[in-house]
Amino acid sequence: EGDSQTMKKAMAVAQHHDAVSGTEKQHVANDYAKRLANGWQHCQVLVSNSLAALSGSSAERIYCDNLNISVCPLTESSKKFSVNVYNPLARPVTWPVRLPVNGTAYAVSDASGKSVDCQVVPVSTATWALRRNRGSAVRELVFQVQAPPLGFTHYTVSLLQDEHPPPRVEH
Amino acid sequence: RPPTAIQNKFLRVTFDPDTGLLSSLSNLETKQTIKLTQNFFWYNASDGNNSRSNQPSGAYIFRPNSSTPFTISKTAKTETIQTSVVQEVRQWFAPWVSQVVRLYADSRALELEWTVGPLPIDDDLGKEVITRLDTSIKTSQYFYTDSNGREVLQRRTDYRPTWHLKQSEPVAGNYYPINSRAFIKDDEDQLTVVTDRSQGGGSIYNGSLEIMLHRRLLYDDVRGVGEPLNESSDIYPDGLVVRGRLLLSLDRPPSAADAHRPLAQEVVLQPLLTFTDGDLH
Repeated sequence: EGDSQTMKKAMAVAQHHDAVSGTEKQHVANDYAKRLANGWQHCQVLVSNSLAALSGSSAERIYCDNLNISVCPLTESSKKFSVNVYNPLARPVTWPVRLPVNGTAYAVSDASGKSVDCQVVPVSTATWALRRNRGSAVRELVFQVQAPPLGFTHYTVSLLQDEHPPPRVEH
Repeated sequence: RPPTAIQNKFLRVTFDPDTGLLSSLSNLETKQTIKLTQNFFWYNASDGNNSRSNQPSGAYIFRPNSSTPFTISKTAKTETIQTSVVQEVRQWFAPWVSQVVRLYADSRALELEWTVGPLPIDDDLGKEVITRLDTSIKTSQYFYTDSNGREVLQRRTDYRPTWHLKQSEPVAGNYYPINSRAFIKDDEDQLTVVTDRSQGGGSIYNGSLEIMLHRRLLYDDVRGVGEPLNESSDIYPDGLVVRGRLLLSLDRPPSAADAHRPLAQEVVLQPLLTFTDGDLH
């Protein structure tokens, strides 16, 4: 059972104490981070439940919290996966998506099955250094998604060409 | 050598082939161009051992010991990727500073994705790393920041609107909070920078806009924390690494808000991605 109350409380503590300004001792900063991470875990369940109810699909949803450093065990190892995009804005948005992958060519299609232009680019050396052995993606799959106002859509990604077999990664 | 330029339908960005740094930004729709140089610098943090004041730079107090920051590198090693979806120029300034200048095919904003850290402190100098955008815009000592994500306020060098200011801190005294955006403008051009997090920023020179990216300090600022701002973690035992994004938009001043308001909305309320393995039923 998910909830947003845990995150709400963690945010309240963080904001009351100016938690993001660095004006607390390190062990206190660690505690704020732990509370916020725990809050987000509870929110993930809540979001999954909501999207399952709205979409009618109870398939397990995976969250990738480290996409900014090109880490996502699912996209790095899967030959076929779907990307669900929820747009919290009250207007349609077009948004670039970058997913860590190991294949060299992929096909991306939108919810209606229409093909979407996508490209595979190498992961930068700065990102390699930054992620410190977390994740193994050597490339990123880049494409634009379009999401409806206050709603969601999905894109299907299929591996077309695999230069090297993807390494085994436990989700 | 870096490419001379990357461009899409809306923007054209040029690079200096000798330095690898940005050299200009053009809005192809409004047919406006500005000179734009961007680089990374660090201020040496005051250790409090100063004849004028014993206040060290710390978590609460930004106080460089000199108004002139050190240049991290005058040139950048570059690598270019050009595809139909995205064009990137990857710039490497130092082992602890790199950046990707990114232009998506359908975007009206230029993305600067910066990565800074771990800041070296083996020279026993606290460091406050900034990026500075130097432009041809005639700012006449004015720049603008949002104070609370809603109202954008005019800031003027060495001036406060409600009292007579005797400026004692030429850099820190002209720094202001940026919660989602800052801009500089003249009659013709407005360069708006949308940030992905709250940061500090200032316009110390006419035509320039600088933004604080990362800090690593060796002394407590004696404001109650009792620890210097010097964070590390299990993954980054030699100091934190920070990665963030700046989105640049160049427009005519009367219509600039039409671009930066939706842009900032999209940064603050980003789409949420979830994934499902295999076929979606």
